Amino acid sequence: NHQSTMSPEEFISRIMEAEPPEIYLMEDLKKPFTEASMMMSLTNLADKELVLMISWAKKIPGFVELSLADQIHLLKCCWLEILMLGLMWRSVDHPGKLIFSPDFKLSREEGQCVEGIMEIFDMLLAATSRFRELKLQREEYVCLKAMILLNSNLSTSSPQTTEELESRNKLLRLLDSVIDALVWAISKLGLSTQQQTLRLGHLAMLLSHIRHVSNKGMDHLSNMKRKNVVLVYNLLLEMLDANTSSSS
Amino acid sequence: TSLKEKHKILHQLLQNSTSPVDLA
Repeated sequence: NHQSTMSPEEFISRIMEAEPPEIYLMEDLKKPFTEASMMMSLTNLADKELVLMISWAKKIPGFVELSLADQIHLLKCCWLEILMLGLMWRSVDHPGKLIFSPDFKLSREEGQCVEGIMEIFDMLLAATSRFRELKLQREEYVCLKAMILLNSNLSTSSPQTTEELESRNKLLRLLDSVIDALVWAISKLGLSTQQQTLRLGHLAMLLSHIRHVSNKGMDHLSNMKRKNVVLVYNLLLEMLDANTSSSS
Repeated sequence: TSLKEKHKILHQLLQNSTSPVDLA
């Protein structure tokens, strides 16, 4: 497989090229926000970003060689984590603010108008602060994003068919490649061996925090949809339904 | 088939090569 013979440098170069373009909300934001208007803007942006996320995933070396079922499972499990990590990356140089897009920036206080969202904003801001303290580099960021995608669904059931088994093996090799790439990116920072190991650990530990915020966010969005605060449609609805039905 | 039915848009986007910008 080509990705197993690819150097970590080449792997990072490919995932850097896969990065989605900057996306704009392109709405006239009427402030102050209402609960409905803020949720509508957030979900509109998420829906646009999701379409680009599929295209991004397809450019991760080896992803399209996985079975279609595995591709679908991985994306439906990680989509909100990926959106949140992107949000943290855009916000890393803006303490106290969440940069959802260049034309849609919110302070934590603006979260007050949506019931239950300030808690999520605070968790997002806390993780962003941690990335700021660590001085997260772009190469590390793209590796973490690919790790979230590839590590999102470790199925508990054993592969039943040859195709499933092959796809599972490809996925494990892909995870090896992305870990190698992150280790390589860290090795370029001029740290001691011990500091490199610690940095790898700290970055990996942040992923569990992102999974936790994503679960909170998923519950929040499902509640907002159930209460008819926001109309969820298109790809976002499909991803949300997939998630809630698999967890119920 | 059920997986494809449940994730129609996702399935379509994964399978086709149309520019995602056009679809958005």
